[in-house]
Amino acid sequence: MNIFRLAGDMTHLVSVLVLLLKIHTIKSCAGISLKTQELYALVFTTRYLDLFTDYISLYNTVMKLIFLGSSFSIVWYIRRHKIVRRSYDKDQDTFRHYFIVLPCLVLALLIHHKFTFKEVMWTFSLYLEAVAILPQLVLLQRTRNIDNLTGQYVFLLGAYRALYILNWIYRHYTEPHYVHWITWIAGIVQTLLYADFFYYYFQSWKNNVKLQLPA
Amino acid sequence: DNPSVSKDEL
Repeated sequence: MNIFRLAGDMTHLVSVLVLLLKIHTIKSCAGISLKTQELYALVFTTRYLDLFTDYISLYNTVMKLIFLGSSFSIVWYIRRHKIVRRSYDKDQDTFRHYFIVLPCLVLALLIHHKFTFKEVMWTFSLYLEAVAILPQLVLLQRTRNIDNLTGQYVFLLGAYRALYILNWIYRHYTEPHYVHWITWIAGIVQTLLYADFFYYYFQSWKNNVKLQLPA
Repeated sequence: DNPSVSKDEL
């Protein structure tokens, strides 16, 4: 464990807890894309298949349970909670799941480290995580209103993967056999997707104006 | 073969 990875995990943890806390306290999911949240639940499910088979560390297991629990709770809140669901903007959140899931699945079946079920699912989760934010970014551009909690959520989510890239660079130089180009490419694509959001986020923060994404 | 190390990541 290196500082970049710990910082990345903590940033990721804070991002999902900020979102869960927001939904739980103000009982609203305005501006949040259910599609993205469902895709993240799928990412964690397909990535953590080894949760019960390979024990790596208490930290690893606890964090996996927290990510699984929080992502499914967020989906439950938006779908089932009698108050929260009323604030879900389903007419704007229309990104088709299969436009994202199918290409990632096909890509995982074509490009992977080993052709085993767990390995293909793990690779699928990497590709899926890279693009899972798209419905949320589309929704933000459509609704154009970004309350600061949602802005912070997306920012932290992007920051976590950027920290992971630093972790991969660090491990590449400190652990000789640590080469995982699939992880790296998916992680870089994911961070680049956030790049334009980062740009507008910093602009709004620097000029101290409300965050507006160009249509 | 060595279990791919990045499996110890989240």
